[in-house]
Parts: sequence; structure tokens; C-alpha cells
Amino acid sequence: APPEWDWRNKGAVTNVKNQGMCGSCWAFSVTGNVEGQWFLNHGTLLSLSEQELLDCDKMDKACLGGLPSNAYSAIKNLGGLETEEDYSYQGQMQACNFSAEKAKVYINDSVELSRNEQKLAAWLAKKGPISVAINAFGMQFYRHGISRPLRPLCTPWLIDHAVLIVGYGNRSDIPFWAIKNSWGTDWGEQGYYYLHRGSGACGVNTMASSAVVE
Amino acid sequence: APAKPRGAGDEAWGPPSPALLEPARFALEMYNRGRAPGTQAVLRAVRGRVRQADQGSLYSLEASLEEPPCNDPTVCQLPVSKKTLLCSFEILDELGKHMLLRRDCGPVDTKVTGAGIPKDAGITPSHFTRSLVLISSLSLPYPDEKNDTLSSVISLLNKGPLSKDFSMKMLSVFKDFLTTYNRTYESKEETQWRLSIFINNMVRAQKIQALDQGTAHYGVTKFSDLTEEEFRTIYLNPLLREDLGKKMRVAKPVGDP
Repeated sequence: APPEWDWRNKGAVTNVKNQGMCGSCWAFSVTGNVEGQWFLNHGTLLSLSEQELLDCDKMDKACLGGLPSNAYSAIKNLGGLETEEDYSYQGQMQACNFSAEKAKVYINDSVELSRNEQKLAAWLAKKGPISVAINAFGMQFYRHGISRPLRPLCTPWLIDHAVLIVGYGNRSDIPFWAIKNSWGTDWGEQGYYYLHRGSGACGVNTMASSAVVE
Repeated sequence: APAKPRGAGDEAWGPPSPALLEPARFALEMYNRGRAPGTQAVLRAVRGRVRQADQGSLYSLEASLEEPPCNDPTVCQLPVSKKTLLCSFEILDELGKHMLLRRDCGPVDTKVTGAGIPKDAGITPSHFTRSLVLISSLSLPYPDEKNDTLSSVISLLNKGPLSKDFSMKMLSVFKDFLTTYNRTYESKEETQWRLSIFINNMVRAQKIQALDQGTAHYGVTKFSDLTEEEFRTIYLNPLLREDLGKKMRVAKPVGDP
């Protein structure tokens, strides 16, 4: 892996979004990943619809939570994702209004990624932003800087939030993952969370995945 | 819905499950840490639930504690007539080692006198003092200065729970929060309740700050007026813990021929 990487500088990441009062982080994590995959394979950055997943992914539970692995299946089975503009976010589940004619993006498959953070970094630099799930301990009060909670306080087996890794690097020799969150730009560092890299902090390496776009 | 404080008699508590006794004893031990024998609180009742995984268990307990009578009014944390506390504990048992992750205790149905805070923004002294009583029972040490606003508040807190300076500072921080995040509440009672949560959260943020091994700063955010339970329920995704989703094929590592 290169020593640092940031997909934001390369046009692969849309603006930070806001899930509102709804536990739909899983949808934002997955659309962020698909946005990156589509950009890298087709050269266009499109902001994609989370609301389509809330309404039409019946394996998941909309604002009550969901799993990225199910969401990839739903996108594949539905026949793609519409754009944010065509199927805008409402922050609550509604009747499915997906139209195959309006789908702008499709995926071919999805893959589970390594738990080795060095391999994850190498994968990210070559292939694009990664959907991950973490233990959100302390995030309620996070303002800025690189977070590294004591391991027992942020155990990898109490995962409860899905986000998107868009880059990595070092700040004053402390390795970090740059993580795009979905709580708006008025949280964290303009909507981003920086988490220690290399120690399995908060289970960041336990549920890494990506869509496959050909 | 917000988990507002309940009275001890809201519902009957059955005998505690044997599985809860060990973590409950640990929580009590932590609660009484540093106290001389004879001044320690005793466990009256406990109930709760446990979530188990490969490497450990997470216990969420509600316990009723009874404080011994306090004869010195200058040091008493609760009015003499109110000795019962309702506590929420979260205890992690990982590989046989216990760790207290969360502790929130408050007196049951306590009515206490004012702390000298102005009647402003719908916040009454009695409710404010109640929050201070709750904070003063927290025992973790505070770290060096990292967040100016928060640290100054906490240093004032350490000077004495009923300090007027502390009251004013805390109210000022809360008012800034309301302005910054354009927050309004439906009633004075709601405002008072949110203030007590806000104060409790500032102490929690300071503890998280103290225990962080990176460079992160924790403090006031737009979620500072939510209880931990509200935050989890509204913004987080409990299904991820279950991980019963579709199994995906494993990606080929990059650079692998």
C-alpha cells in the first residue's frame, strides 16, 4: 500500500450526507461504496439513492438498521440504484418507488475484504472506498482528531454503525483511517471521523466489504 | 422515547438472576470504591439483561442502592430523608475480567433545594441541583486540559458541586449549545430534562477524552442533549452486531497474481 491515500482528492467521493433521525447508516455506507466503484470503473461520480434501499431492500429494516451484505444483494436484484436526485432521501421508510428505467448504476457482485488492515489499505488505494462497520463508542461526542479508545471500551464484537473508509495516512506519525460518516457536516471534521489504523480499533477491520462493478 | 428517570416503585423487581449477581457485585464495588466501611452503599435490588458473544458478555443492569444515613449536611450527597438511588450500570466481562463501561445514578424521587442558578431558559434551580447531585457521585479522575470549555467546567465542578461559578458556566455552555444547534424544546420540563442530560454527557465526554489513546477531542456535539439510549436507538444500527447477512465471496487481494 502507498503510505497515504485519499479518494476525496481524486473525485471519487460525494459530499457528506445526513441520515437524520434514522438508523440508515448501512444504506449510506453502501451507496458511498457504489458511488466510488462506479466512478472508478465508469469515470462518473453520481450521488446515489439511499431512500431506494430504505424502501425496496426488504431484507433490511430501513431506519431500524440493516446489513451491507443484504443491501448489495438488493441492489443487484432490483437492477441498480437511482440517483439521489431521482429518488431523494426522506429519512423514513416509504412505499418502494424504484423504477428500473431510472436506474443509473448497477453492480455485478459484492465481496468481503481482508481483516488485515495493511491489506485493506492496499485494496483501498487500488480499488476504491470501502464499506466498513464499527463500534461507535465515543462518536456521540467526537469533535476532531484521531480517535483511539481503549480496546475494552470499543470492542470489535459490539459493532453498531456502518461508515465508509475513503482514505488513510499519518498525522504526526499516528496512522489513521479517514472515514466518511453520514451525520452531516456539522459533526466531526466536516462530517469525517478519523480512527486509529493498524490496531483493529473499534472493529474497523471486521466487516469490510465492497460492491463489484464491471 | 427518552428514558426518563423512574421511581423505585414503578414496577416490582423479582429476585435477581444468579448470572447477574457477579456483575452487580462488581458494579457495587466500583460504586463504593474509596469509601470507608460503614459509609458504603448496599445493593437492594437488581435486574438486567446480558448479551453474550464469543469473547465475553455485556451486562446492562438496573440496580437499586441504599446509601447509609449521612449525618454531616456539608458532605451529604442526598437529603437525609432520601437514601435510595436508582442506578444503570453497563459492565463488560471479557475473558473473565470485568470493566465498568457506564454508570448513571440518581436519587429516587428526590426533591432538593436550589443552587443559586438564575431562573432562565426555563431551567429551575431544583432540577439543576439534581443534576449536580448526580454528577458529584461520579468518581473517575479528570484529565489534563484538552478541551478548554469542557475542562474549565470540570475544574469548576471539582471545586464543589454547588459552586455558583459552575452553575453559571454550565448554563452558559448549554445556552451556547442551544444557539449553535438551533435547539428548542416543547416545555420547561423538557428543557430541564435536556439540561440534566447535557451535564451528564459533558462528564461522559470528559471520561472518554481521558481514556482515549489517540489525539481525538471529545466535547459538545449536536448529540449532546441525547441520552446514550436515545442516541443508540435513533442513530445506530443494532443489526450489525448480529451479522446474519448474506455471506459474500472473499475478495482476491490486490497484487495477488
